[in-house]
Amino acid sequence: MIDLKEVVKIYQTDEVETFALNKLSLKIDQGEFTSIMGPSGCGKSTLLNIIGLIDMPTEGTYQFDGKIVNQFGEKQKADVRKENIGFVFQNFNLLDELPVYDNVELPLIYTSLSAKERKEKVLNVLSKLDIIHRKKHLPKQLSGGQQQRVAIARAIVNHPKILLADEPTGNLDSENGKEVMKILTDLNEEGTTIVMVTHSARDANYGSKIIHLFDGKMITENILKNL
Amino acid sequence: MIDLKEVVKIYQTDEVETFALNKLSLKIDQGEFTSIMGPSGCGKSTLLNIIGLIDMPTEGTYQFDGKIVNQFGEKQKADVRKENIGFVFQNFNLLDELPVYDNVELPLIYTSLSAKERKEKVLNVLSKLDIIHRKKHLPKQLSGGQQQRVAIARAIVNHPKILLADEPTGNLDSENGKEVMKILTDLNEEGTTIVMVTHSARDANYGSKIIHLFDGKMITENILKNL
Ligand SMILES: Nc1ncnc2c1ncn2[C@@H]1O[C@H](COP(=O)(O)OP(=O)(O)OP(=O)(O)O)[C@@H](O)[C@H]1O
Ligand SMILES: Nc1ncnc2c1ncn2[C@@H]1O[C@H](COP(=O)(O)OP(=O)(O)OP(=O)(O)O)[C@@H](O)[C@H]1O
Ligand SMILES: [Mg+2]
Ligand SMILES: [Mg+2]
Repeated sequence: MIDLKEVVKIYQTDEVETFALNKLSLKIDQGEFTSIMGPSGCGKSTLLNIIGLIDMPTEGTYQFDGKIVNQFGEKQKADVRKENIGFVFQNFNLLDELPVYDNVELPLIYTSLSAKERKEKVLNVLSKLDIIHRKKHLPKQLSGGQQQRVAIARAIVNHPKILLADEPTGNLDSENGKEVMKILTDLNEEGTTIVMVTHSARDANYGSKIIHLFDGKMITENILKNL
Repeated sequence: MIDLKEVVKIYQTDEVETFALNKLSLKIDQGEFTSIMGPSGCGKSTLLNIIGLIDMPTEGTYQFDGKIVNQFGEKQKADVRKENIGFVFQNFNLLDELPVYDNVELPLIYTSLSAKERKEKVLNVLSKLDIIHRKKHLPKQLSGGQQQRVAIARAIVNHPKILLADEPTGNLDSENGKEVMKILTDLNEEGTTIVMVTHSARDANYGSKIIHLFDGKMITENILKNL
């Protein structure tokens, strides 16, 4: 499903050239649950952004479902994202001017679902994340953990084939954290491919494979379970 | 030093009235290290914002250094903040248009320090947080954990009397997290009063007192150490 070969990502500022990813190769099969760990600044979010077609590699090839996506134009990339990928951003990226309900409904707007069907899905996922009582609030009227749960709700409301989650429990207490991990595990058992960045060793162990990054390179890859 | 009596904070939106804090009383002495824990949405950030004079209570009294601050005007509140308080916000609140160096220098601008003295303090704190190689980057050119470390550097560069830290290690790997907790402990041993919100039981144990909030109330207060 996902096949990265010798991917390099270089950020250039006036003073500094950073190899955020440095000849990284990685394969992820349909239905796998892969955890990514590593020190702050080692390239985890950069890797997720490339897998999610939000950012493009500087060198190397990226094949998604057998198609080389490096050559894709903006429109093609947007279509692949909409049809396949749910993303929980590390900084949430909620739209400040829309209430919680509308933020979560966004991924459904491009589909052929009726308003009634959309409403059912939105309310269902908001109650799963224990945040339905905040559906009319604006993001800045929420606590940090509540914003994170809204971001997770938006990412999974449309049952994506692939869920990319960047530290999904970083702002949550252990109870809410466990709830979120249970939701991710259930989705994975239903067939969703999951790639999760985390600093929590406990959460990483929910995955079937853990990879460790350091300075843009993959230093270990542990297979945890026989699926 | 800090004396909150029956403090209530109510947020009102069109549909919902939330008691973010509900008759909460709390005393914090000079030089103490208090940890605050509790589920997402229970009022931790609201409590820090009130202690830091960023937000005002709806009811109840707040005495800071023996003075009742509820009646303070904006200018008086700003002076108390500048002279006494360093704040690590949960969402960092870095200024996007300023490079890292300038963000960290901000609290020093209001002081009588020369540019040379300011430079020494800024570079010193950036190297302590292992982020000096990013001094010319803009906040959006940093990883999540790097932004958090810049936010911590800015909060401590001026050696505040009180440090309010809202989940200071939430976006950090365990190595960087330990470094930050060591810096906070050193500051506390030098006399800085610290109030830290955290979801990590391990980090909470660095404090001399842990309080647990639930639905805006303090449900337990554990004294950990004989100072
Ligand atoms: N501006 C606002 N308007 C309305 N409600 C608000 C506002 N800010 C916060 N709240 C509500 O007040 C409650 C307390 O929020 P607070 O940010 O203090 O929680 P917290 O304990 O810091 O949670 P977290 O661990 O998720 O950061 C939440 O239920 C939140 O929805
Ligand atoms: N727009 C940018 N311009 C320049 N450098 C950047 C940019 N974005 C990221 N970087 C650099 O690329 C490196 C990798 O960043 P990335 O966000 O992938 O780290 P991360 O592993 O997710 O870290 P964290 O755990 O702190 O979130 C970092 O050193 C960062 O400073
Ligand atoms: Mg990151
Ligand atoms: Mg908070």
